[in-house]
Amino acid sequence: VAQTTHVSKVYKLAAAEVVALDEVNIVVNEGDFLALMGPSGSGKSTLLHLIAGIDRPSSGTCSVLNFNLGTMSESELAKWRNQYVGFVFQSFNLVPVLSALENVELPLLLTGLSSSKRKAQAKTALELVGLADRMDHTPRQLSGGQQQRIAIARAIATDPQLILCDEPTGNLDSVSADAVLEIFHTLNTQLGKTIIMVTHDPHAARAAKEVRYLEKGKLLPAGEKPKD
Amino acid sequence: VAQTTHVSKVYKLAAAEVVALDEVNIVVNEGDFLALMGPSGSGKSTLLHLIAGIDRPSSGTCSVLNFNLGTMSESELAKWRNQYVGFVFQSFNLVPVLSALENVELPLLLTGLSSSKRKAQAKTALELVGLADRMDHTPRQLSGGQQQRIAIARAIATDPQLILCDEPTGNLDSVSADAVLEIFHTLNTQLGKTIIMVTHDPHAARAAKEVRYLEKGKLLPAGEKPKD
Ligand SMILES: Nc1ncnc2c1ncn2[C@@H]1O[C@H](COP(=O)(O)OP(=O)(O)OP(=O)(O)O)[C@@H](O)[C@H]1O
Ligand SMILES: Nc1ncnc2c1ncn2[C@@H]1O[C@H](COP(=O)(O)OP(=O)(O)OP(=O)(O)O)[C@@H](O)[C@H]1O
Ligand SMILES: [Mg+2]
Ligand SMILES: [Mg+2]
Repeated sequence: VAQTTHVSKVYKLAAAEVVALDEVNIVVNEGDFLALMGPSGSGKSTLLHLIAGIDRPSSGTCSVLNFNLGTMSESELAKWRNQYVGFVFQSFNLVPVLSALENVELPLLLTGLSSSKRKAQAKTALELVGLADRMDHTPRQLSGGQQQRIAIARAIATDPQLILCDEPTGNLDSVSADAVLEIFHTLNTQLGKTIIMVTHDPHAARAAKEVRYLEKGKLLPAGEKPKD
Repeated sequence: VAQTTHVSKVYKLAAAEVVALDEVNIVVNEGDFLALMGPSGSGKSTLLHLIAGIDRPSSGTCSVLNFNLGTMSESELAKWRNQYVGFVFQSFNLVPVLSALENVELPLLLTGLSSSKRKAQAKTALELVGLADRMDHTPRQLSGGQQQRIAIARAIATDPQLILCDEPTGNLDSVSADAVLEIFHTLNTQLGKTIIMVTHDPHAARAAKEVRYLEKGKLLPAGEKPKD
């Protein structure tokens, strides 16, 4: 379902080069639930963005859901993402001028559903994360953990095949975190969704089926952890 | 050092009222290291912002470092904060167009130090959080956990008497988190700084001397936890 081959990402700055990812080969199969862990700055968000086509590698190929992302234009990638992928950003990326409900509805706008069907589907997603009573609040009128849960609701509202989430429980107390992990578990085991979850939280990682580690841009072999 | 008396915060929205804080009476003494915990949306960030004078209560008084915040103007509060308080925001609030070093230097601009002394002090703070090699990166060129650590460096660069931090380890792996908690421990036990840390992470809470819980805007008595 998601495969990167010899993928590297190098940022060239004025004074130096930063190798964010170094020859990463990863294979994720349909129905997998993978937790991606590793030290701060080790390249996790970068890898997730490449798999979503939000960013392009400096070298190597990304093949996701049988699409070769490198051959697609920006607008083709945006359409593809809207149809198949749900993405939860590390910094949420909510639209400040829209309400929680409108934010969750956003990806549904391109689906051809009627307005009432869209609102109903968005409300269901909000109920799943326990925020139906906050649907008219704008992001500024929500707590950090509530914003995070809106971002999660938005990512699942279109019922995507592939869910990519970057630190989805970082701002949540254990009760809210467990509720979110329960949703992911159901989406994965009962609806066959593929999930790649970047996390620092060992408790969240335990909800996944498999854990892989990045260290300084390199993907460690299965079963290996970074040296402390 | 920080005392709120009968403090409430009510948000009035078009359709309803949200009671974010309800009659909170808290006393924090000099040299305390308090962890403030509670469910998502329970009012933790709101209380921290009131103690910092970044927001004003709907009723009640906030007395911090012997200043009655309610009697001070916005500019007086800004000056006071710059001199006495270090604040780490839940969403970091870094300036996008400035480098990491310039972001950390920002609170030092009003201290009357020379430019070379400011840069040296900012660099020391960056070294403490392990990011001296990223000082020329802008926030966009940093990982989530690196941005969080820049926000922490900025909060301690002026050597403030009171440190208020909102989820300071939420985006950090355990090694980076422990390094940050170690800094707080040193600031508290060796330099006598008072620290109020909002956190969802029980591991971070263990670094504090005391833990208090908020639930639905109410401060629970010492030793009491929210019902699950
Ligand atoms: N400007 C606002 N208008 C209306 N309601 C608001 C506003 N800001 C915050 N709230 C509400 O106030 C409550 C408390 O918010 P606060 O940010 O203090 O929670 P928190 O304990 O920090 O949560 P988290 O752990 O998720 O960060 C939340 O229910 C939130 O929806
Ligand atoms: N635009 C950029 N220019 C230069 N360097 C960058 C840029 N974006 C990211 N980096 C660097 O690439 C590295 C990997 O970043 P990435 O965001 O993938 O890390 P991460 O594993 O997600 O970290 P965290 O756990 O802190 O979120 C970091 O060292 C960061 O400084
Ligand atoms: Mg990241
Ligand atoms: Mg908060």
